[in-house]
Amino acid sequence: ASFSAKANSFDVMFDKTGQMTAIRLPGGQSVAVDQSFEYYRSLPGNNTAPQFRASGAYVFRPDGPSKPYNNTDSEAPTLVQSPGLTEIHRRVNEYISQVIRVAADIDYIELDYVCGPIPVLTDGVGKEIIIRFDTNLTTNGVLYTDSNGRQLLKRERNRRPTWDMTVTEAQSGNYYPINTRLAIRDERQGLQFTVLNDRAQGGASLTDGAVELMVHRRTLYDDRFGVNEPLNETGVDGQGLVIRGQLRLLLSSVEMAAEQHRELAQRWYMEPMVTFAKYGGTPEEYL
Amino acid sequence: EGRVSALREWMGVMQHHDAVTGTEKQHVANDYALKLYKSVDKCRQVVAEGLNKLMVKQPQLWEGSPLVVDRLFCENLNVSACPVTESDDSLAVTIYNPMGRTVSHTVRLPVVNKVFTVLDPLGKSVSSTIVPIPAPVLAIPGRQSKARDELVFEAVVPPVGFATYFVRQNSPQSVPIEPIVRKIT
Repeated sequence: ASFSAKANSFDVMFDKTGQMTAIRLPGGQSVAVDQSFEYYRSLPGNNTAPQFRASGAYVFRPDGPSKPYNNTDSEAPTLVQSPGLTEIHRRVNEYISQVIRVAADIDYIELDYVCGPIPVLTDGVGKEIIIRFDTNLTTNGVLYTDSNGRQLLKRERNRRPTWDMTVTEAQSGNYYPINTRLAIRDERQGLQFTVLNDRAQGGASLTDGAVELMVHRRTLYDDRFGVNEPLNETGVDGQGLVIRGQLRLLLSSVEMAAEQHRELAQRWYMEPMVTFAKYGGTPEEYL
Repeated sequence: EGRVSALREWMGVMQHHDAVTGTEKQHVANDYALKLYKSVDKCRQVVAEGLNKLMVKQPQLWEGSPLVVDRLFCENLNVSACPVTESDDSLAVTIYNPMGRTVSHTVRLPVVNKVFTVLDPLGKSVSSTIVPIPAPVLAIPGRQSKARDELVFEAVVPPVGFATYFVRQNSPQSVPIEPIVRKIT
């Protein structure tokens, strides 16, 4: 690591380009974490056969595995350090950027991202953007999601609990709705990596130790399931929608994980409301 | 009742599966957003009056009227824009905590100036910092704001209650705490 930032219960290590590389727990235990943005090309389909529909509002169907972005942006990341707060501002490409925030008095890593407008006109290909975290945790194909809104459900890759499934689409067949969080566990090390999101998204664990969340989509073909429109919102300037969102990352022991992510999710959902008033005179008079 | 029911009813409409999953047509999505905005706006008047009642004294919340709420809430904090916090005025920032326990909340306010004093509800100075807003956020289409930085401080708010923090700009007691900003090469 080139430098580190201190959170309340762990340290976050970064390489010399500002890329997160690992999280180190107080006992000296380290988990490698590589975070990246990638994209899927949306399958255009031909909509003639029922099983060859386009990726659209109802179905996510990529045209093959996700592709990494080539970092062609020469702008160097910015490191912002205040007492107790470290931020790394990073441009991934011309339409994706992120801030990683680590504060000394909180137990999670905050990832703030801005994505869009997704360029589709030059190549005529719809794109579906994901954030992926690759860790060195041994997860044995298991992912935990909160898909029913209450409990974390165990999802096994390429498997369903009540019937024998043959997976014909490696990505779509393993994507799940993620309302508030998803998690992976390394039972041997007793560690859990949990990602909380600020809005319902799709998510998966397509390889061991990795989780991904779909943060933005723009498709050019209707999937013929009824909406009769492609997912192609143009935004206020006609160029395409720009979105800003946040993820919060937790790494803790399996025993402590539920207490931490439930408390954090509830606190996030019921976030305090901030209101303003002008005042004249002194604060004492106002009080 | 009249002001709260609109949001209740529109939230009911939005239990429809198209609204939940985003499979509605675009013009329907636009309409949902408009209806939500209008009904949330009505509820804000109720929230403002509720806060007034919780406070011991009745402050003038904005421009002399206790019921003018249009600029009492900032709708664009998700793009780090807020005409209220970007003004030169001293502000009372009232934070309501709906949780049943005390929470510590990081407040991030888009600002134009760089010198502030933040006081807690007892009038004691609170540690704060100024952090630059990332350039891509500044360029978000439709963002109308002069703010280039955010004022960041921690607020401790009691359970199911509120705390008022005071943000004073360019006051003689203010000592700016600027972050170290450097490019990673």
